[in-house]
Amino acid sequence: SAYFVAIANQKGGVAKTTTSINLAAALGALEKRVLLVDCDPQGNATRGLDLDAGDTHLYHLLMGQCSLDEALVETDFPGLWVLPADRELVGAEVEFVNVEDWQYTLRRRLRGEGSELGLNERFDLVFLDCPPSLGHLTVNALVAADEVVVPLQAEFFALQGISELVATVQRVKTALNPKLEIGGILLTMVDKRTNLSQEVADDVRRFFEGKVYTAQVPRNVRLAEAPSHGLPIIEYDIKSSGAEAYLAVAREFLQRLGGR
Amino acid sequence: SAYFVAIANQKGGVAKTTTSINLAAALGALEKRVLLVDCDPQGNATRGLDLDAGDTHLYHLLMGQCSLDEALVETDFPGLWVLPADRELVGAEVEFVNVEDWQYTLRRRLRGEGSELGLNERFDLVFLDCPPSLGHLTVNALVAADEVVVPLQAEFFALQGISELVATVQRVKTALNPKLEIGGILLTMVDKRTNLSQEVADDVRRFFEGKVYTAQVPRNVRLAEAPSHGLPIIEYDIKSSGAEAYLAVAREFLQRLGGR
Ligand SMILES: Nc1ncnc2c1ncn2[C@@H]1O[C@H](COP(=O)(O)OP(=O)(O)OP(=O)(O)O)[C@@H](O)[C@H]1O
Ligand SMILES: Nc1ncnc2c1ncn2[C@@H]1O[C@H](COP(=O)(O)OP(=O)(O)OP(=O)(O)O)[C@@H](O)[C@H]1O
Ligand SMILES: [Mg+2]
Ligand SMILES: [Mg+2]
Repeated sequence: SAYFVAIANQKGGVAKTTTSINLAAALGALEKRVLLVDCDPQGNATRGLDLDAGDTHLYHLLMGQCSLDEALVETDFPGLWVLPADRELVGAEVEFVNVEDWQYTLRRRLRGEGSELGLNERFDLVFLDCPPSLGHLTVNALVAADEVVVPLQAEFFALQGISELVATVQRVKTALNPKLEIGGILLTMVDKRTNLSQEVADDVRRFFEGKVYTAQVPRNVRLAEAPSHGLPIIEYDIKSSGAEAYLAVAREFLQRLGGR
Repeated sequence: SAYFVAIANQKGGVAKTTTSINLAAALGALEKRVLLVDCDPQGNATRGLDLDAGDTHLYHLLMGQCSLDEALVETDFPGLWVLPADRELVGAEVEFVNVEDWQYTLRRRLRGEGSELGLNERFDLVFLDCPPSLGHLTVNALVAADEVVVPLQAEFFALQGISELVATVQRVKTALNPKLEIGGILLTMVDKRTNLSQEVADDVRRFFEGKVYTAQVPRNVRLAEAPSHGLPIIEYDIKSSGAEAYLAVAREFLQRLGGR
């Protein structure tokens, strides 16, 4: 049945969306059936693939105003579907307070009994791109997920927030979703030329040991260019260091998954 | 009397904190009396200056549990004081719903009648570092502010969010704070070597015309290193391109202020 992965870190700008799009697309290229769910009202995962959220997207699904089938969008890329979002999704943050067991809303919609299509039959992997906060939408994603992959920029401010994120994952695991694990920490925007990146990377590997992906993503402008063309990196520039990195991340993700 | 500036952009990782710390410190060096208020539960502005939020910080001030005097912290840097924050500040987002006119809470605490010390006598400038969202804390900062400076990373995802930010500023101005203006847009992490940065910068200058600062901040690893030493860039490495840039931003800020 489908395996759910939240891509989360409350620190802003650490490549959550870049990782969500490119890991999902790379796994699609490796012949997995993949769904990318945009859980961020910024709608960057949606726009980064040149999609439009339309009239029925994650907000409407969460509020029970549309079916899963109406919200899903097929992309031009092998094996990749998207459940889009836009600014309207902010409304869910507010309206959750009126919903009993609001933390389970996303899980019920995607994994609940009779979730129309039965995502389990249609997809191998579901990725949830989270906003830069530990608010209601991120909690919903953590409750729906089997594991969390944490993109981590190798810099001081990003490192500051990691203990709070780990504590939040632990709280969700204890109170709401016993299966939840930290699947891995992925070092992003690594600049080999600076000591800062290397020093932080060494710290993180020492502290989290086997949880840190061997594959890391270098700073590569092609990754920042790709979304303005609506393409994952493997379609935009397969020869770039960014494409190579996310293919390596995808292979390591599958290895780690096989080991669980 | 004191002039209040919100540093805001819901897009994550665009250098809101880096700009807050370094613009405030540069203005302190130019002999202004400056207060930096950390309005982000991540507490990056606090930690980036090697400060500890302690037992009385912004959360306690907002909840009326401490006085302004008890929350303010003097730094080692000329003219610079800080009103710190830490994770506890998240509680304010939740508790605001029980407060009538919650949007004015920060404004009342900092600018209200009899706000003990009377910030007006003690400071020339007050900077409000915002979290990566348009939630209650950012709205409080926009209601307290005279103007907004928008750090903008010259990349696709950052550009996507700008219209939503402008719309939010407009809504706050109409409904809650008629004096609020967009003081300026500051291009950050500009990489002169890539076309992407230049193309986006040209787009932004065409669209926003005179609102875009002439000064821009280049990508400079010294800016990312400085917070791990608890220092503003002008103290960490005065010769760096980052220090030069933020001194130029500070001078242009004062010029633009003189013109208002
Ligand atoms: N390895 C990389 N090299 C160069 N640029 C990158 C890399 N990864 C991401 N970027 C760029 O850095 C910026 C931040 O990345 P992204 O938007 O994916 O982060 P995020 O964590 O999703 O941000 P938010 O917190 O706003 O959701 C984007 O402009 C993106 O294109
Ligand atoms: N001009 C620059 N050159 C190099 N690195 C920079 C520059 N400006 C900021 N940084 C680094 O980029 C990262 C993001 O900056 P910062 O944390 O200030 O952004 P932010 O908008 O405050 O993020 P958040 O949305 O999480 O509050 C930090 O690690 C910071 O040190
Ligand atoms: Mg994102
Ligand atoms: Mg910040």
